[in-house]
Amino acid sequence: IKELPLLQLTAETLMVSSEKVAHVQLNNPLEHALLILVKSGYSAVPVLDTSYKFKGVIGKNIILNEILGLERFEMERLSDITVEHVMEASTPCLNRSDHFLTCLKKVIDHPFVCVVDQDGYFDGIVTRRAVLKQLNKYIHV
Amino acid sequence: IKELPLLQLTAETLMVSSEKVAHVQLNNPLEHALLILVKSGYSAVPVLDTSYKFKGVIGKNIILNEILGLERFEMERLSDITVEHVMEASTPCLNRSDHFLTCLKKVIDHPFVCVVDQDGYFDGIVTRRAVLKQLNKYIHV
Ligand SMILES: Nc1ncnc2c1ncn2[C@@H]1O[C@@H]2COP(=O)(O)O[C@H]3[C@@H](O)[C@H](n4cnc5c(N)ncnc54)O[C@@H]3COP(=O)(O)O[C@H]2[C@H]1O
Ligand SMILES: Nc1ncnc2c1ncn2[C@@H]1O[C@@H]2COP(=O)(O)O[C@H]3[C@@H](O)[C@H](n4cnc5c(N)ncnc54)O[C@@H]3COP(=O)(O)O[C@H]2[C@H]1O
Repeated sequence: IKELPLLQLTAETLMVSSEKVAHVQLNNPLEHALLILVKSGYSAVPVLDTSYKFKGVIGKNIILNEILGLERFEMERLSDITVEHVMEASTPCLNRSDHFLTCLKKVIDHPFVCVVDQDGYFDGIVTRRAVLKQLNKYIHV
Repeated sequence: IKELPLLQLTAETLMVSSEKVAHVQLNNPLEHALLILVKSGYSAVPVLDTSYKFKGVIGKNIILNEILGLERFEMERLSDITVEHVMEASTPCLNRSDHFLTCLKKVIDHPFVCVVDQDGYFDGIVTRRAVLKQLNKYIHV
């Protein structure tokens, strides 16, 4: 099984390339971020800065948790808080040259993992779906 | 690769058993469903009826999409609409005796798949994480 071409696949070949990835900016208010998330249909997306460097991840749960008050969801607070203040900033990343097993290990605990170059620029995302599709293809030998 | 014990695993051994699965009821208002989703941290959960039969799936995106008006999220409508009216009712399911490859195929397009018996009772869910963990274990031979 070590010789399978599967194991030679890299994050670069697996990933959804950056131009196809919905994202938000560090300084966007949560109101804008929530709208992007609901309209794109994604539960979480990457957060980038103005020069397209990867900064973190934000999702509906983080946003809704932030505005959940004692009695109701305090929607008015969404325009007062920026993405930067609530996003998850310490998510694991991949490098485009990382091999399949490294990608597989990282998606065990994360629905998607961002691919970032050595200078911190965002290259794309490796999703669980992409990894599962490859495994399904190679398991039928 | 056909002889791997991996392929003999069943949905029953992979699944998160029903008592550990957060769920909502058909007749819950969306307000209650959204609270359950935000507090549990899950983006989507199964919908059951009062006798614990599987009926569908509901997630934050369906709920937020439903109340997104032209100018704002109309939170007041959450108490007027029930889960039954917006849930996804036609999601694929698994049977507890289904083997690994069937489970793998189904999680390619779904973060989790409900395990249901022949009378429609809810047994548990098979998650992408459970499938990926097994694949990671067996791929290191
Ligand atoms: N517009 C769509 N068309 C077809 N299928 C869709 C879809 N939106 C969601 N899905 C399905 O639902 C899964 C979970 O999506 P979720 O948004 O929770 O979680 C997604 C989302 O957070 C992120 N993601 C995926 N594609 C993205 C993109 N183009 N831009 C931004 N984030 C993306 O990666 C996670 C895992 O994605 P993955 O593909 O493994 O798994 C996806 C995919 O199987
Ligand atoms: N409380 C927690 N503790 C540790 N890790 C957590 C977690 N909540 C979420 N995660 C991680 O985030 C992934 C996506 O969760 P999500 O809620 O979008 O999507 C979840 C959720 O919709 C559903 N799900 C999983 N466990 C559930 C449960 N006990 N009750 C209800 N639904 C569940 O199945 C989907 C896929 O779950 P999966 O485990 O593959 O993938 C999970 C898991 O890797």
